Amino acid sequence: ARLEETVKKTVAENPVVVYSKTWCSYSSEVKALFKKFGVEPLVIELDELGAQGPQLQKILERLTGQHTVPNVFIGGKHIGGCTDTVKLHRKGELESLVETATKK
Amino acid sequence: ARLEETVKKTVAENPVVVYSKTWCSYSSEVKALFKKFGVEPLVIELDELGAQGPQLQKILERLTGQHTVPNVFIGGKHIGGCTDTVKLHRKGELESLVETATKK
Ligand SMILES: N[C@@H](CCC(=O)N[C@@H](CS)C(=O)NCC(=O)O)C(=O)O
Ligand SMILES: N[C@@H](CCC(=O)N[C@@H](CS)C(=O)NCC(=O)O)C(=O)O
Ligand code: FES
Repeated sequence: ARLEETVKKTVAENPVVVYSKTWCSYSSEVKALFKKFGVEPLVIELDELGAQGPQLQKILERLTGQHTVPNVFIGGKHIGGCTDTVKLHRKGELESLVETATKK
Repeated sequence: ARLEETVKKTVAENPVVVYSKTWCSYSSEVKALFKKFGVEPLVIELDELGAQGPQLQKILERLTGQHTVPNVFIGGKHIGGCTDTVKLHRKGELESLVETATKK
């Protein structure tokens, strides 16, 4: 329950959070997308946390139904993976979501 | 040397070969691209071969300079990864490479 609280706190307190793996190209694509319009997400590399990595992934799966990386949150809301984030960007909705979340 | 011979033989004897990992989206994208124009590549999932997986990856790195997946060969020639294959497709060169390789 402690680790679950940490995840909930992390996504509530940071406008953009990306759970990632360092060697995954889809994770890199999502990180690059945010950089392109000047946003510095909080990035948590699940493969650099030892045993906590898989534990966090299990919690993310319980909280979001998604066990894959990248796992993206904006303004505390679960967005999804790389394809979901790119789709929002193509529709022009990502920037406004980020703006609202950063103003909070 | 035995495993290296197997890799050389595999890429020489099959028109299109993709060394992949089952859970990697870039590997899936490349497999889907070939399927789109009706090509059935020989797919080798490195994460399903136990200890041989990392050994094959080391050999691929020695032979091609590339340790990442997907690792694509057409007509015995090293093409590269997902971005390289997609670039060739965008330039309209991928289909003709595959055609020449399949006629051999
Ligand atoms: N459509 C999803 C795909 C996510 C996905 O399949 N991620 C892979 C890595 S690229 C993963 O986490 N695989 C681990 C698994 O499938 O267990 C997205 O765009 O994020
Ligand atoms: N641009 C390359 C990227 C390849 C890449 O970075 N692949 C990742 C998985 S998506 C990989 O093999 N990572 C393992 C590593 O970096 O050691 C491509 O398009 O194939
Ligand atoms: S591991 Fe290959 S795209 Fe994520």
